[in-house]
Parts: sequence; structure tokens; C-alpha cells
Amino acid sequence: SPGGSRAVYTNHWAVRVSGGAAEAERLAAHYGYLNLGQIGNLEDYYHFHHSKTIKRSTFSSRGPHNFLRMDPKVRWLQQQEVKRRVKR
Amino acid sequence: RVRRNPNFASFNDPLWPEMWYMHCEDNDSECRSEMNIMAAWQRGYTGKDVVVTILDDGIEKNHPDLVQNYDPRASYDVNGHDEDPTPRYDASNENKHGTRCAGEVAASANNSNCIVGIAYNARIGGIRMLDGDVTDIVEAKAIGTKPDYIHIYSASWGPDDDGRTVDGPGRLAKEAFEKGIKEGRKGRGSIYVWASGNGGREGDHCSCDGYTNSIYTISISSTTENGNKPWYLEECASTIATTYSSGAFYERQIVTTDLRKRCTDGHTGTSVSAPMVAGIIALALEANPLLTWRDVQHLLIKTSRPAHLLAPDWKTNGVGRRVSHLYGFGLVDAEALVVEAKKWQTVPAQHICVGTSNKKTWVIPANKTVRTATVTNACADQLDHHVSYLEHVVVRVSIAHPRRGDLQINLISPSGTKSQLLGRRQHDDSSEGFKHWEFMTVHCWGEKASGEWTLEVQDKPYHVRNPEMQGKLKEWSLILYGTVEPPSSNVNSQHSRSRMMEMPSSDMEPSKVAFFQTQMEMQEEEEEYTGPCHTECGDQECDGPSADQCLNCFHYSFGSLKAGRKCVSSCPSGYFGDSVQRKCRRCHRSCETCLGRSQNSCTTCKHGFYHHQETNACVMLCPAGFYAEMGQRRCQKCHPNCKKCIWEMDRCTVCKDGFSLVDNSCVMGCKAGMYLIKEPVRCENCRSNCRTCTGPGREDCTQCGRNSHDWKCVPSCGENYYADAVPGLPYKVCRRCENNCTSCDSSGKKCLQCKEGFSLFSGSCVANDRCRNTDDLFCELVKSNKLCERKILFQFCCRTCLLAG
Repeated sequence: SPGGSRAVYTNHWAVRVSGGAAEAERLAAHYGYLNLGQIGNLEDYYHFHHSKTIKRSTFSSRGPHNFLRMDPKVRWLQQQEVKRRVKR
Repeated sequence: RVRRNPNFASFNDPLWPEMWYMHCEDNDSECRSEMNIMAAWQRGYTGKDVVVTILDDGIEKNHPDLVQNYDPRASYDVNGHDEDPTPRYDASNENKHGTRCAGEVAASANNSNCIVGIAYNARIGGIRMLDGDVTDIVEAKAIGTKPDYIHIYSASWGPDDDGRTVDGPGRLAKEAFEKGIKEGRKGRGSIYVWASGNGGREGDHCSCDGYTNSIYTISISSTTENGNKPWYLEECASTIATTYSSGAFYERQIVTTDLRKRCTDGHTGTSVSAPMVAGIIALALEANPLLTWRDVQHLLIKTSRPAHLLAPDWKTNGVGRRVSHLYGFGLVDAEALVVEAKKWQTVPAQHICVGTSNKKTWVIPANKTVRTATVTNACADQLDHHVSYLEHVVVRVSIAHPRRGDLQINLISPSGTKSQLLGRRQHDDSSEGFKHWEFMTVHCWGEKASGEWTLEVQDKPYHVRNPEMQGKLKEWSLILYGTVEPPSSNVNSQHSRSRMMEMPSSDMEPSKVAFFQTQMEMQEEEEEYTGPCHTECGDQECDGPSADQCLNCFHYSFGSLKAGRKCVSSCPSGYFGDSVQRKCRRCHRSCETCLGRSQNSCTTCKHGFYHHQETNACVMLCPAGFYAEMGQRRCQKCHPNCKKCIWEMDRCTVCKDGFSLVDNSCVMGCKAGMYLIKEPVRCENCRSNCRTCTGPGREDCTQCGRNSHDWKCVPSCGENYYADAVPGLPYKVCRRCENNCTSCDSSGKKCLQCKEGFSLFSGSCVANDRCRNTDDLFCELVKSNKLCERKILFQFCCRTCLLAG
């Protein structure tokens, strides 16, 4: 985490899925996420939202929805952290 | 000086007269139009058909000064997941930043509103992405928005500048950068302009901002009206160029559009500078839409120059470019940029040479500097990775350290250019160190990549620290970016006209002025020198007959660009020929001639030094066993018998063991038990009982035969004494037995015979009249507890002890 301060986790995930949009949709539905679509123009990366996970937490999320991580179709997964950004 | 051009109409925008950084209509203060934006307009470039977007907290698309150029297709709301980037309004107007930046780029001209944007005919959009949780996904989405439509992305934000943070683009944002560079603008690469590290607080260093340290972003810093360092500016080896901004008292501000359809002069910091350069690049893209993302960086570096900017660290890099950590290659020059852009030929393909990783762990003692070097051939053996002409240099570093803020890191290129990759940060007390953190410098731009690169890591504690907790440089590796061929004909016109126009000859050395003037004449007449070149040029080109006019040298180049450089067949004394760089490099200060830079590479020495052949070093004092031979200034060996000698081989002052000094000569000494008489030279016996001596007298005995008593040698120790063996001595020393004991064993602990009136009990002497009448019980106690073995106690019941035997 930057500067040693504790990470703040959100209820958003970046998921790298092999199998395209349909597969992403299936995975989201299966594990209780909402698929917010591809992340910009990054192929295979999808934006998932889990409404049952607390919006801000200093702990990374636990629960069955984390089984998504182990799904063979998931190549990479990252729970999103809030990054502190300042204007120059 | 861009004076009001009579046939160039002024603008009716109310704040146009305040735009001192554009024109010089205000006669009573210094003209600061060196960014030459108006001159670029006069060449017909205003950013037409170029699309710019601002990554920030939104854009007020219906602002009267923006509405005309606003482009919805260059906009998006990542925070709100919709197409409308209008900022969220609140009482504090906290979301004003994006609108202010947008105005600098493309505020309309001559609409009687606010200001005139630098690219006042470009299309402007906004990506709203800061007004909410900023995550890796949010940044990736912003950076990757419509890369085939948007040409330039301007960002004036970054990680916290609390002086403790080390942060940069996450995995997704990095992928978005790379994708934008590879595929954006139909393969020519999206242009990312980033405000150099600064968030308004001090004690930070921008190399901990991973965005400005990325090779994909054009990092821009700021200077004040008078060329001073704004109070907020951080030094940065990755800064490419600079624009004016506000940030100093009593100096003029920057004006721009503001939220709620207003105007402001309160926009400041490097937040101002990124959009300015975005606007200037828009002019260049109008002049040449085919420019790639690297072309743009080359052009900026080529055309920016120090002008009147004040920096303590201006230096000339290995190819003659002036560069500083505060301002990069200096103030941008919009006119030079569009002129060069117009005729620019795309630079050769980028090569990436990833150096081998140095995994040797170095301890970094406090208040010390660790210096480690790596020699690279810049992947000359790998065709697709070979880098000859440098662009970006990245150093990937892993350091463990108890207090990261105490670290300072420098990188020295083969041409001797020193970049400060990291400065100390007084607030950073993190113990995380750096894990594969990538520092980047542009200071070596254009230099040759191969040779020795030196990394310096200094540990300068702000506070007293536990000395046992030391930092460790765990791993570091070089990543060299550049081209294998020179950036072609763009190099020839390297000293571009605008550069020479801008650099007042008064502060240039006469030789340089002459050099430039000849260059100018040459250029204006466009004639190539076709006469013969000096032999030292080899088959390289030259632009004159003498050895200092070679393009490159056949043998060695001697001197520096500042002092004048020429080609020589061999290096003068005090220098050695670096065969890799083909350059004369300075020997160690003590060497007259040498084979390398270190002090152990001398072959001959300067006056006052002597060459020590065993170490190839030049020393002021020859070591023991050698004497200083004046003629050849060498340390020559002494006579084999001499431990030390002076002036001559056999002028001994100290002899080796077994030899004796006789009139400065070392002669074989006498055997043990004898001593040497010099006149005539002979050996005589020592006194009896004396093992070695230096003369006949009692005091001359240096080692006893058998025993020594009161420093006298005796055959045996007397009464009350025993002979004690002393480690390291070939003889024994008489020592006194215990009190009342007249004879004791060799350990001295056990008495064998007592004085009169004392009786011997278990090796000790006890007065005869003590302890006769002790009662039984007490003795029984002593006896049952076996206390007799305790020497102190048995006196209480001697008789008991006697009985106990």
C-alpha cells in the first residue's frame, strides 16, 4: 500500500477471463457479481461489482463469492483498492 | 521577443492582455513570450482537427469559452458510468480542476470571453474520473478511452505527495498505457502528457510518482515568470520540459476558465503545465499528424532549451544537450516544435535492451555511498534489441531499508551524465524499501548506450538510527530504450535555428559562438564541407579539416564539448584511452600515465609520487621493504636482509629477524647465547644463565637460560619462591609462594613447607595456636556438611578436620 497507510478495499473487482464476454457474464451471474463490462479497451479484462460486499473496508473481502478466484476460467483477479490521488 | 504583429489581429477576449506568457503587449515588464506560442499561430497552427481530452474531475462543457470546441466524443464519465463529463457541483467548487485545465488547451479565441487557448481551434473533451474512488480499474478506463479518436490525454494528478508514498499505475493502468502506445492514433501511439510530481507539499520527490516515471508519459514541470523554481517544484530525472506557471509571489499568474462559467488566475502548479504542453503538441500534430509518440518526445527534447530558467544543476549531457532535474531540457518552444515537426522524419524503431540483473547484495552503511557498476554492450549481440542511441533509461531497483526516506540514488551513464533518480524524503519513515521500483531518467537522451553504468546508493539518515539496522541493495537492473541508428537527419539539424536564436551569444563561450556562427552560416548556405578530413577522423565524416571537426574519432576523442573536443591518436599524460568509448579518460590524480581509471592502474607517477610495482599504484611513501628511487620515481626493493631501507637498496634501517644492523647493513647475527661485537665483527658469549643478550653486562641479557628473578637470570628460584612458566617465554619466572610458606609446588598454590609456628594442612599453613578447643557439636556440623573442603571453614574445627583426615 502506498506510504505504508492501510489499503482501502472496495466492492469492485477486475477479473481477467478467458472465453470472452459471454463467459464473463456467466461467471458474474454464477458467483453473485454484477458484470459492468470490459475495462476500457483491455481485452479479457472485466469489471465486476459485488453489491453484498461492503463498499469500503480495510480488509479484503471474504465469503463464497471469492470462489470466483478459483474458477478455471479466471486467469487473474484483483479486488480494487482506493488509490489516493492529488491534483497537481 | 514576439512583439505585437500589426497584421496579426489581437483578441477581444477580456483576459488576453493578462496572458503575459503568450505575448508582449504589456510594455513595462519583461517580455516572457519565449514559449513562442504566438509565433506558432503566425505560422498557421492553432490545433485544428486535433482532439485533446483532460483526465480529471470533469469539464464544464457549456462554459462559454469551451462550448464551441467541446467534443462529446472525446468525453466520458468513468465515475458516473455515462457519457456526460459535467463535474459535480458543490459549495466548495472542488471539481473545478478539469475545467481550468481544459481552458488552457482550447478556450475559444475572439469570443469576448475569458482567455485564448493555446490550441484554440482544437477539440476538447473531459474524462471525469477523479470525483470518486480512484482505483486501478478507473484509471485504466480513463487512460484507455477512445484511443482511435482522442490524440492527446492531459493529466494533472498523481499519487499523494505526502513525502511517504511510492505509487504508480497499477497493472490495469499499465496495460492501458501500453495498449494506448501500441494501438492508439492508429498505431502512432496516444500522447500522454503528465504534470510533473508536485501536489503542493514539500519534502517529496517525484521519482516516487510512477506516472511521471513512465516512459509513456511526457512529464512537464513549471517555472515562474522570472525563470525561478516555484516553491512546490520537485526535482525529477524524468522531466522532459517546462512551461511557465504561477507559484511565486510578485510574479504574474496564469489565467484560464473556471467552473460556473467564470475565469480565474488561481490555477497554479504543474497542473497548469501539462495542459499547456498538450495544447502545444496539438499545434505540432496539426503540422504533422503522422508524428508518433516517440517523435513527439524527440521533438520536445530537441526544441526545448534553458532560456533564462535558473537551476543549480544545469549540465551538458554526453551529446551536448543542456538538461536539469528541475526543468528537463528546458522551456518549450512552440514555434520550433511546429517547424521541426513539419519536416520531421519518424525516428527509427524503438529497441529495448534489458540488462542482466545485478543480484549481488550490497550493504549500505549509514552515511556511506555504495557504488556498483555494470558494463553493458547494450545488446549489441541481439539485433532486435541493440541500442546505440539512448532515449529513456529505466533502473529497476530492490532495496531493503529500515527508513526509506534516508536514501538517495544516482545513476552515472558511460558518458558521465549523472542523474539523481531519488532524493531523500524527510517524511518517509517506511521500512518497506523499494521492491522492483522503476526509476527513469531522460538525461542521457541521445548518448551512446554501451559502456559502464554506475549506480550510487547513499544512505543519509535524517535522524539517529540503530546502526546495526543497515539498508541492503538487493538487486538492480538497467533497461535501455533507444535506437540502433541515429535518429537520422533530425540529428544533423540538431542545433536548430531556434536554439541558436534563443541562446544569447553573450553567455556562450567565444569558441561556441564561433562554432554556432559557422554552423549558422553553413546552414543558411546549406553547403556541406567536402574537403579532406583529418586523419584522426578515420572514415567518419567531418565538417572541417582539423582534428576537432571530426564527426567521430578514429582513435580517441580528447576533451569535452564545453572545453573543446578533438580527435587524437593517443591520449596525453594524465589520461588513458578508453578503447570501448574511444575516449581519453582521466587517470587517477596521482598517475602520470595509466591503463585505467582506478588508482591501481598507474604505469608512471606524477611528481612527488612513487610507482609501487606490486600494486601499480602511485604512493607518496614507499611501503616497508621498499625505498623511493628518485630518478624513475619508483619504489625499489630493499636488500633481502633489510626489513626497512632508505635511499638505496642496502642502506638498511631495520633488519629482518636473524640479522643485525652494522653500519646500515644487515649482517648475519650471532647464534643464541652470543652477542655481536662490531669491531672487529665477531660473536662473544652471553653471561651464564642468559639465553640471548646484546652485550656482556647483566642488563644486556634479553632472554634468560633458565629462570629470571627480579629481571636477573638465576639457575633456580630461592626460598619462598617457585618457578612459574610464562606462556611465550622460553624461561621461567620466580614468583613468591603464599604467606608463611617457605616452599611450594610449581603452581604456587600448594605449600610444601611452612614457616616456623605454622603447620601444614592440605597444602596450606595454619598458625599452630589456633582452633584446639572447638566443641564436638560444631565440629560434627562441620564434618557432616563436609565443610572441611572449604579452606576458610576448616580453621573453625581443625581438630575435627584432623580427625577427618
